[in-house]
Order: sequence, then structure tokens, then C-alpha cells
Amino acid sequence: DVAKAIINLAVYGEAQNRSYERLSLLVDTVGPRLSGSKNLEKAIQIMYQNLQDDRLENVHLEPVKIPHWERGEESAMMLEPRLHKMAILGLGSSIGTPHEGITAEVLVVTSFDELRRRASEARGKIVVYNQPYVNYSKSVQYRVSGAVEAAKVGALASLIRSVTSFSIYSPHTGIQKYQDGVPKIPTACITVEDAEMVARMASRGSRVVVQLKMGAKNYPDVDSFNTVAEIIGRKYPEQVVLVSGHLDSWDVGQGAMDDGGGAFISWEALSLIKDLGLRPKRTLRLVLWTAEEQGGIGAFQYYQQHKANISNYSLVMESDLGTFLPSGLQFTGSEKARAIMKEVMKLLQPINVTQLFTAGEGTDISFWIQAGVPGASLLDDLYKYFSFHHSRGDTMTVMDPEQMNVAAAVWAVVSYVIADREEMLPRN
Amino acid sequence: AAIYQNGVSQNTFQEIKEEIAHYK
Repeated sequence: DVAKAIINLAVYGEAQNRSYERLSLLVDTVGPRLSGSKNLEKAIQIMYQNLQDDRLENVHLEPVKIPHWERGEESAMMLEPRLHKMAILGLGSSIGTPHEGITAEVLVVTSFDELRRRASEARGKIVVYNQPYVNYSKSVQYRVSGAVEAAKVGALASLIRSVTSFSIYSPHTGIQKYQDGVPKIPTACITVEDAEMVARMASRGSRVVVQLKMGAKNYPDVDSFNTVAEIIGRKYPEQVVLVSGHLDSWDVGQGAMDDGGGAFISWEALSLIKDLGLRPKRTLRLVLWTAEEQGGIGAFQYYQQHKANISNYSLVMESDLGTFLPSGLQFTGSEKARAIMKEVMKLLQPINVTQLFTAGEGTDISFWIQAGVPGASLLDDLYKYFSFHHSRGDTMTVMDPEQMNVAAAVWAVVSYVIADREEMLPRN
Repeated sequence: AAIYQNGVSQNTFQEIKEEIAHYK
């Protein structure tokens, strides 16, 4: 009755709300944890101590190099057809503007296609993308590539509608990528409300002029660490189930939901199993990634350093879509492995989280999944998640201790059973 | 039992189902 014991301990017993309390202590203490920031390195040192105090095994830090970008002071002011201060969040890795800023007329488009059709109008302008929110993975392309596509047609800067499912005048940040051979221009996200207002003004034929100022700066890469802790397997210690979340966040809010929650339910999974005196046949490895938000930078280096042992990884798991009440588990693997995972999900009947979806995903575990290791991620309320994602609203106020208890129970049952059953998950 | 090094299980799916059910 292992599953029942884990569920009782996490949801109704001594350990309830522990992951929420631990998370709130960390994020209230250090705040948001941007790649390259002192806050992130402080959080790593605190977690290194926490995991040792929690009497986990083989607790250690694995050194990596990560990007260091700083936002600096930034602002945007609409000057015509009337004065209006625009809330913005510059995008990660963007360059800054000259001190006096960039003042230019805007060209509003709703898609890359429209931008290419109107390329002749773009030279010397600030391109405003007012792309509709379809879903995160489709719409995020405008944030990631908006500057490059605007620069290709001679624009001076790009302002991109925040990639969010709901807005109360909240800009959302995130990483953007330049392209070799394409001039670098400053780029930031604006609110849904401002993107739509500017679009309405332009569609009536008004000339819209904006002044953008950004103090953003890119610095040389800095040292950081992936944080690792284990419960060493009692029979096949060289074989691994990897449970993970990322410890870094954007430099807004507290980085509680994205994805402090995922990091702390991963820690909680090992604590629950340890508290019950359980030791699975295979090693349960917790990894708290660094610099996920810049593109899985810490996780890629971890993969490079450990891929020689890939045949020993039975399952890789990452929680990076929030830890609200889970609707189930996303899973990528063979049909045989999926059939086994479906049996495992039945053990979660007591908390009614038994659905197994496709497309297990996670920036940090994608390298392992692409190399054939079965992968799993926690799925929950994406509408709520992307409403707060990468915004100043990402704080403990969004989190719910009871929902985190359930998420931790799912995470602990799945990771323990796969780590303890006699065989590894089948691959092909 | 095999540890799935060669991708072939020594157990039938029914045995696997029973194995997992005992974790309940």
C-alpha cells in the first residue's frame, strides 16, 4: 500500500503543505532568480544546505556556465496621437537603446506574414506585433523571433504583445533570440491592452509615435550549478529515475509559480519517500536546474556530462507547467511504456489524478527524451499558468498549498513506483 | 528478473499489471 501511504502523508498527514511552506521561505528570502544574478546563486547555496539538512544522499552541485543579462532601467512612452506611458518588460538577451532612446512611428502587424507583405513600410519604424493568443507554443514564436523578423525589414525596434491567456495590464517577459547576420535591435513585450489599442489607432489611420528606452545589457557567461540530491537505489543503484524542476526564474515577481512549484514538489517527492523509510530498487535523483529560462542551458550541460549513462535512465520527469491541481501526467514513450504508465496512474485513484496524456515535455528533459528516454511532465491549469507566467504576478499568492500537496503526491507515487518496479521502462 | 537492458521483458503484461497493482 505504498501509494496510499505516500498520498496520506502528502495530502492528509504530517507532510501536508510542507512543499508550499518550503517554497514560500525560499522565494520570500531571495526573491526572483534570474540567470547570472546573485539571487540565483544564493538560492542554489540555500538549496544545497536544505537538501543536506533533509538527510538526502549524494547531495552535490555540478558546475555549469550560464548567460548573464541585466534589464536595467526601461520605459516606453506613446507620444502621438496622445501621451500614454506604456508598461513594458524588455526581453531576455535584448540589447539596450541609445541613452536618449529610440523615437519612431510604429507599424502594427498581427503576423509575420503581414510584416513581410508590408516590409516596404517598416524601414525606420518600431514594429508592434499584435498577434492573437492561439496557445503558448504557437504565440511564443512572436516573442522569440519578433526582433529578428523586424530587423530583417529595417525596423529600429520591436514591441510584442505579451504571450498570455489573460491580462490585467500585465506585461510578460521571456527569452528572445537574435540571428547571426541580422542586425540586433532592442525588443520588449507590451501589454495586451496597449497592443490592441495601438492596433485600433493605426487601423483608423492615426500616426502612432513611441519613444522606447531600454538599459538592457549582456555580460560574459558566469558560473552556476545544477543542484543534485538522491535516494540511492537498493538493488540497481546505477539505474536512475530523474525528478526535476528549475530553480532559476525571470527577474519579475518571485518566480514562485514558474517554476519554484515544480522544483519544490520534486524535492518533496524525495522527502516523502525518505520519510516513509522507503528505498526503491533504482536511484531516485532530484535535479534542480539552473538557467532553464535561457533555453535549458544548465540542463544541456548536465546532459552532455551524463549522456554516457543514458541506458540507465528509466524515466525523466520535469514539472514546469505549474503545480496547481494536476489534471494528469503528460508522457512521451513507447506504447509498451505507455501501457505500464497507465497502470501506475491507476494507483492515484484516491486523489482522482489518473489521466495519462501524450507529449511529456520539459525544456530541461527534452535532450533525454529526444535521445529515447521515456519522459513525463505534470499537466494542470494552463490558462491560469500562462496568465501569470513571466509576469510580476508570479508570486506565492498564485500558489495553493493543498494543490501543491496533490501535485507532490502524484510526483512521488509515479517516481517511486517506476524506480522500484523490477524492470526499467521499455524504450523502443 | 531482467532489467530491460535488451528491451525485452521477461514478464507478461498481466504480470506487470499485478506487480504495479501491489503498490496500491
